This record gives sequence, structure tokens and C-alpha cells, in this order.
Amino acid sequence: TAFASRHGKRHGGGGKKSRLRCSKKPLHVNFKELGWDDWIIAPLEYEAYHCEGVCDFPLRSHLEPTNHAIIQTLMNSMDPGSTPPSCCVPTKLTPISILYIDAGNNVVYKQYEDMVVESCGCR
Amino acid sequence: FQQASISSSSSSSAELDTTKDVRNRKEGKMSRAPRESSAGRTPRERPEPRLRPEQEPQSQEREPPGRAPRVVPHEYMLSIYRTYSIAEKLGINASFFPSSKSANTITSFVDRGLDDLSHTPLRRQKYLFDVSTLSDNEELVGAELRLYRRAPSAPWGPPARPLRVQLHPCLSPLLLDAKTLSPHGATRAGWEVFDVWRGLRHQPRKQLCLELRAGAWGEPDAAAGDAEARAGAPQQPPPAPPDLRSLGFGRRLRPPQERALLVVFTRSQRKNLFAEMREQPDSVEAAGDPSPGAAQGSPWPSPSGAPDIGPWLPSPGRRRRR
Repeated sequence: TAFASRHGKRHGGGGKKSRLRCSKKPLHVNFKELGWDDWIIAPLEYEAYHCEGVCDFPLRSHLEPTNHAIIQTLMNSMDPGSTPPSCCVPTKLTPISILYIDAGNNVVYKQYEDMVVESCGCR
Repeated sequence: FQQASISSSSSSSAELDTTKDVRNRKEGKMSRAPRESSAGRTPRERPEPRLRPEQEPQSQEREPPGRAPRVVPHEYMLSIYRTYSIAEKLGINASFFPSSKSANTITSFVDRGLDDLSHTPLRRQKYLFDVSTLSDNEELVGAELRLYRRAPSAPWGPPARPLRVQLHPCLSPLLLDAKTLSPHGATRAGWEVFDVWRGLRHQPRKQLCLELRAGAWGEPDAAAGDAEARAGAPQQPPPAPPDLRSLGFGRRLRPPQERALLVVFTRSQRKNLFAEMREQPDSVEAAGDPSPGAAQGSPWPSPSGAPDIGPWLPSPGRRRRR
């Protein structure tokens, strides 16, 4: 089955919409639209990105799959009913700096971890 | 290597825009085309907030009803934000900067004290700060008091004698820091920065009171001293310390950007900083308060797009400790 599905797409790819592989997509965060602009001074918006797409066989190395994801993907490709495919998730995140007003109306600079997706992968 | 710090200029929003450009350019998204006027921008590319420098940092500009009053940040905090956020986008960890003292949180408090003019000459000044919002579960890694000294209108003492000013906790002999002001250097206005970390470390995190005292005159400058000796002038006893206002420390009619600022550097061990706000001891949602009034709904915007108030968000119009 794995072998068939490995090449199935190329031959049968015409009718079926080829599903997007796991990758990083834009996600524009606007704190004003979130209603947070009464305490966040800057930035009022930033590019956070998000991960989207399928983790299907064969997994590309840049998706940095865990061994578990490799096994899960292989089993899913052999028998989709046995297990779902592995998940497309952030594999590297970076912080952003935020200047905001705290409960005492003081101005605070804080570095918030894990606010921007740098890379996506299958886990 | 290029110094990543940014001079604190008033065109803050332009630099904030630069921050965004740096990120986009790094992503390869930004064309080098000149920036079109904001009118031509699609809503998604709204420029960074226009921080109006003439606003009072502590004065609560009247916001439309239902909105918490807006505090305008001190120029120093804006320059900290600009420096570290651009460094972040360049992949430089902000904690590498000595000035950040490896902190990931920098909180600024504006002085609430006033000069006690019943005493003239004014040889002591009390600076008062409400530091009750400092979280106890964050590690204090540094604290400094920034005093803006105006250029004195007239020379304040014997031309050749430097003057020491000292900083103590109020009603305490503990010397936190001292500065020697040389008569020559004092002709220019500028910021005097005192290290007050020791004063905050043992202090219960409520009100912090610091006292600036005009200390003793230093020894006359070597050259000038010899000139005095050669002139055969008898050694005059040093005059009494001057009035702090003649040194440029007077606080009357100060614009907000020149008011004294306490800057506290802390490091939070917790990775997820937003959760920290949710778990503030007195935020009702975190306590699972059963009363219907406390239920603020889910923290995520409701399908209608109007965001419910999350556990860490101030409800519109009412400021809540987060």
C-alpha cells in the first residue's frame, strides 16, 4: 500500500486537489482587533505565522520529523484507518518584545517567548 | 558589528515602523520601494502606533468613554523597546546587552514626590515610587534611579570644587550610590543614573522612598587648588552644600519626559508570560470565582469578532490587575 500511495499521487493527481504539504503560512496578529490596544503600547500588530498542511508519506527531512512521527506517518499511509497522519506544528518559535501598561499604570517592557513561528514540522 | 542601540529620538513611530520593516525585510517580503503614505496603505499594513511625544506620560489623556486612560511611555522605555525588538529581529538575544542585565522584564515607575519647599535651601529631596505591581515571583536583577539634571541657570559654587550628591533610602544611613558633579560638566543638562538595586532588594514591594542629599564639596581641582595656594589665599573653609535646585534637580513645573524614573530589571523564570498575568493573585478569573459577574467568558474573541475579556485582559473601561 505504501508503495502504491507513494506514487499514487503522481498518476492520480489530476482529479484530486493536491493537498498542501506542511509549511509555514502568514498569520497577521492585530492587537487592536483583539481589543488589547488599551494596554499594549507597541507593537500593535506583528507577523506570527502559523503551520498548515498535511504530513503525508514520504516525510521531507526539513520537516524534522520525530521517529514517532515517521512511524505514525508510515502506518497511516499503509492503513489510514489505523491512525491519523502526524501533525503539522511549529518546530521553532522566537520571542517578541512588547511594551505595555501594567495594572499600576506603569510602562513595562517584556520579552514574550514563543510568539513567532520560525519553522514548521511533523510531530 | 554595528551598535544595535537606537538613539532615543522623538520620531518613535517611524522607528517602530523600522522594526516592522526589518522583520519583513528579513522575511524577504519587503520590497525596497519607498514607503507610500499611510493613506495608500491597505488596512492590514496599518502603520505602527503614532505615539504623540507631547503627551504627558502620566497624565491620563481623556480616552473615549469605556476605554482605560492611556499612559504615554517615557522616552527611555521607548528606546529600550526599539533597541531590544530590533536586536531580536537581527537574531541578537537582548540579554546580551549589559544594560538589560539579562532581564526579560523592565518596569518603569514615575516619581510621585514633590519638593518640600518649606526647607530652604533644599538639601534633600524625597523620590517616591509605588512598586506594588512588581511580582514577587520574578528575580530582581537590577534597579536604577534616573534623575534629569537641568543646566543650572547660574554657577552653583566655587569654580574649582566638585560636589558629591548621595542617594539613601529615606530615613536610613545606608548609602546606595553617590555621584560627584564637577562644576565644569554640570553646565550641560543630562541624566544622572544611580544604582538603587540594594535599596529595592530588601524592600517589601510596596512604596519605595529614596532620598537625594547634597553632600560635601570635594577637594578643589589640583590645578585650581595650586593656583589658590600660589595666590596665597588663606584656605577658605568649604561653603555649605548648595541648594539642589541650583544644581538643576528642582522638580517644579517639570515636563513628564524629565521626571525622575525608577527602572527595575527582573527576570521571570516562567516561559509562558501571558499565563503569569492570568495567575496574578487577585484576578478573579484565576481564583475560579463562582459568581456570574466574574465569569468573563473565554479568553478568545467570540465568533462575532468582538473579543470577550480573557482572564488576563482588563475589562473595557475598568482597569484590573492582570
